[in-house]
Amino acid sequence: SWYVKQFRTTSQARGSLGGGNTNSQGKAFVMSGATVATILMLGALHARRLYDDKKLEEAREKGIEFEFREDVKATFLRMLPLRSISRVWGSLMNVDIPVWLRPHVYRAWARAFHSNLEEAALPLEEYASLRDFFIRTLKEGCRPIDPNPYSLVSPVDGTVLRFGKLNGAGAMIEQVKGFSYSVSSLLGASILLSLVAEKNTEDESSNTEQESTRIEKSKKSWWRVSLASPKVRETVSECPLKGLYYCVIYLKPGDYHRIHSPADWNVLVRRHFSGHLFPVNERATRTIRNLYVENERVVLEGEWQQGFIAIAAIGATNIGSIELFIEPELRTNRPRKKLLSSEPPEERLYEPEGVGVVLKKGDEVAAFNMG
Amino acid sequence: STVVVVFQAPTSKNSDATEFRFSIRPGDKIRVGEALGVWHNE
Repeated sequence: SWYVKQFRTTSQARGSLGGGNTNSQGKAFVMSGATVATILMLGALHARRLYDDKKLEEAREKGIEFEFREDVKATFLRMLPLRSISRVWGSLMNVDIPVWLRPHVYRAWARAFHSNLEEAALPLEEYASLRDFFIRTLKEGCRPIDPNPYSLVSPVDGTVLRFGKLNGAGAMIEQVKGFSYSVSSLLGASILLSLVAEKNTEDESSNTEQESTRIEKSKKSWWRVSLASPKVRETVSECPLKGLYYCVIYLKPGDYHRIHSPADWNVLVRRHFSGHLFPVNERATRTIRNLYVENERVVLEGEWQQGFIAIAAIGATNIGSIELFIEPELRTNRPRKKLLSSEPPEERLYEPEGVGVVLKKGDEVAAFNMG
Repeated sequence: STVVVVFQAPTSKNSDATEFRFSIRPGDKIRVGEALGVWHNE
């Protein structure tokens, strides 16, 4: 419609050659036409996004699993300088907004991305830029932490994509049906994780032995077993087997973007992978191969009462940098110095050795920044 | 942005009593502090 209007205006201007006044009116008409067209385009994109989200939810409710299918858009994305685009986006979002305009901008953002403004810790006028608003803290008590001592809590607000049990360090996590990535590629070469794998293998074999012993014992009468082998049974109950589990949570643009501690744990190692910054929305997971393994991410690894634990915070084009509260000097989404796409991660061991940084369940750990 | 949590938790082949169990489903909206899963300490 913008082109049609522009064509009409140009034709009108050419038709009335003698009138300078008509020409300026035409320019004004083109300007207003462009503005209306832009607003309409943004509206259409938003409506399309809502429609796609609804379709995805409906499909998921029906139990439909999406298959991996790389497409032209994914190939095109690989050619774009997404890290530079992300940094430019971050700089734009860091521009101070006039105080009078702030509530309008943030309300519009909240309406578009379904954020709850009542939870914001500060009045809207106090967030100087959209970037500040994006990583806003919440009012006290907005996120009560599950009091059950035998629970692991969610570190973020988001949508659960996948979860399950893994078979050792070399196990694969399914990105979507038809494509998977390995845990060790996601977290990096981890001594802790390899120890877990070894332990799991040992446990598997000892469990098989215990199982055969148990079957043999059950052949005897119950009182003979209880008198003859109390130690064996005690050992089994005191040291239950440990499995390796995972959970993938996606944060939409309107979600609260701070990461909290999922349990009481000791963070021993931090790894920073400087990779690509592909979008990580649901469509991207179905079309971009190795999405989580290729994107820039920060991995925190350590131990909790049940053994190994790690959190991988994966960036995206619009939310490219990750800020660690336990290591404020860490800088992510920096310009690349090397041309190689697969650089080894930068690693830091937290001190004191073997203890690292102690975190309590619910403590703030990190935040995703815009750009 | 996305967060992946990988962790060890109790598991059992013989009895479900102590096994870690997720209390979520794919597609669920979850918030900070809500339980991802629980296990029982016997």
